[in-house]
Amino acid sequence: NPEITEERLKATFNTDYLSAKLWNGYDKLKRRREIAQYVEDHPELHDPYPTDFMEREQKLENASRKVLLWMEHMEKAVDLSDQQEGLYFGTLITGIDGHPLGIHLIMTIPALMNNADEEQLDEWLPKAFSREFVATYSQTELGHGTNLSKLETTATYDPKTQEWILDTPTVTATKWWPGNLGKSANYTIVMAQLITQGKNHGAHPFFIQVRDEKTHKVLPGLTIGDIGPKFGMHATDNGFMQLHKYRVPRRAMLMRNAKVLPDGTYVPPIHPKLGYSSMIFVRSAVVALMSQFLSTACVVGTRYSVIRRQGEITPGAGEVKILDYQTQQYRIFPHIARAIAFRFGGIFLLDMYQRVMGQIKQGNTEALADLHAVASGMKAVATFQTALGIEQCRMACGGHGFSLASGLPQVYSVAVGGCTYEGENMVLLLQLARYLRKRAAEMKSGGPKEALTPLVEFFFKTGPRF
Amino acid sequence: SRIGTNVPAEDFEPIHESFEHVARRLTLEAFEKTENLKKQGLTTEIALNNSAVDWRRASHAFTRVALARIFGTRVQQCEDRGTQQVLNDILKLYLYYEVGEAAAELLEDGFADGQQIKFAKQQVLDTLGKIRPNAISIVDAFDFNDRELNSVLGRRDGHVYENMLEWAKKSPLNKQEVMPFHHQYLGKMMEE
Repeated sequence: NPEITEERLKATFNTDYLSAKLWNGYDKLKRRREIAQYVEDHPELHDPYPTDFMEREQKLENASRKVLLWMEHMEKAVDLSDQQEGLYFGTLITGIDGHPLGIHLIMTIPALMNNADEEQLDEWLPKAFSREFVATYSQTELGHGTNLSKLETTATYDPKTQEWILDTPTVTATKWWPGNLGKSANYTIVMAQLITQGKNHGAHPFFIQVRDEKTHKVLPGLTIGDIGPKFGMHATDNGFMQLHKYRVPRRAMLMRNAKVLPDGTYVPPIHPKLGYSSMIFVRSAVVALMSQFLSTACVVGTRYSVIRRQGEITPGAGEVKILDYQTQQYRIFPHIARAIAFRFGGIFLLDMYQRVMGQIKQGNTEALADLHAVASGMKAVATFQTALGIEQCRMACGGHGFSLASGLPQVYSVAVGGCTYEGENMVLLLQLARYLRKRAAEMKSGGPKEALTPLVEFFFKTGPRF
Repeated sequence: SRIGTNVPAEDFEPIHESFEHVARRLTLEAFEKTENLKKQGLTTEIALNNSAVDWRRASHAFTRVALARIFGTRVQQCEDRGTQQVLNDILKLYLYYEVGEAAAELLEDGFADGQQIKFAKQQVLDTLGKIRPNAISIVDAFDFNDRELNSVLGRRDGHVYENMLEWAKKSPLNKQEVMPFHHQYLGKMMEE
């Protein structure tokens, strides 16, 4: 289209330089393009027709079909040692609506890596990587979400049989929302109140089997189902689960951090927030993910705005590209800027996460509170502003933005979910506030007691300006 | 605030300082509010609940500081001059736009005045014009292929309208010219 070619010829910079900056270097950029080309060259990886015209069951079946092909083609298409390559390859095949392995790959495996001890890792991690089971992460309940301390599901230790008795004692304790638990997963991590020797030690992770490995039937003692239609992510079967005094072995408790000995003695973790590490990881990853969603909307909004001509700025001079209107620029460009800010913010958080987890393995937990605070705040702001930005881009496309052909409603419906999953935004801002309150108290009492990250040093600057 | 004083508009340090000021002030104000409520006899929990809206503002302001600093640092690390220039334009837009978003908080304690906010808003408009010629190339640089983008409107080749029509033709409703049950009801209605 000459309209868009004309625009590309105006550029004052090399787009590949900027792409490389955004995608962590030329090598990564080159690999992105090679992987994308691989998908283009293999029609079996494509949808038979646009998934927007499919019913939900068809979407689920189509996603399952494609996940299998994704795994079959993986070795030929990607470097298996690079998780990002595998996930990108999968995104190209499965699209934005989710798929049966979504939580297994993004959340369960990192959660196992951070919460299982060496022996447990030896047992479960190879199977998780080779997809001998499909697992998910069951935390949220019908009556409780982010507030882990009030989860109602219990895991009571029975030293006589050396088993845990997992129970959802009320309707509101029913696990609700775990991605892929409804129909796809046969294992799950369950967050439950750990009770041993008559004392409740708070929410801890357990790794349990929920369906038969061969028949896929739900195991006795459990009730499992899909929670029904949602705003978005239509190819993800979000599940509910009730545990009816369901017995699992002692070693089903993930024991990297806290432990329970055969006699029921509780051994606490070195830091109380260590059990939340997978949640912190997801919050960190969400910021980068939001950048992708917002960038996507900005690409659509900007490109369409140079194709669409409507109205005249100078009477008689002819209809102009709508991107020439200052209001259109004001509507879209600040969100391009925010998308890039979230990209860099997301990279910063993921780097910080890796650094802090490395320190924790050495027994140093000092920076965990900083990471938790910054990740909570950034996740809340990025998801909220991303949703706002996508909506602006949608409206910038006029009526066509309302059509699923624009791709914008689908991106919005997935992105806006981020405002409530992995910590509802207001709760997260208040978690950051708790951290700020400590900094304020330190400031009032003459200064910090521990070394600060550069992000909070400004609190303690002195001089005429401060 | 030093925004819009005798500092060049491309020197972003006054903006960072201003965001830091807002974050610090809102944090300390929320802290004082909580402490005062406690002195009035409220428990810590109730005092925190009664100052939670103030704490929310402080948290948002702190996150603004973090995102702005991280963005600024990454742009400084850019080695290619042309890319750094375009990233700098985007950073400028980001920062001055955020000044506009934080205007009430900057004005609230007189840290900035109305003229400074006007200056920031004008910088936003000027930067929009500067970004305009590069806009398509900037979004191209996100490097999403059409499969990933999943958008007829956002196609890389720009052939939007003809493909909108092709997409619409795939609608299952177009499989039949007359949908039997649909027309059974409406047809009856029109007969009556």
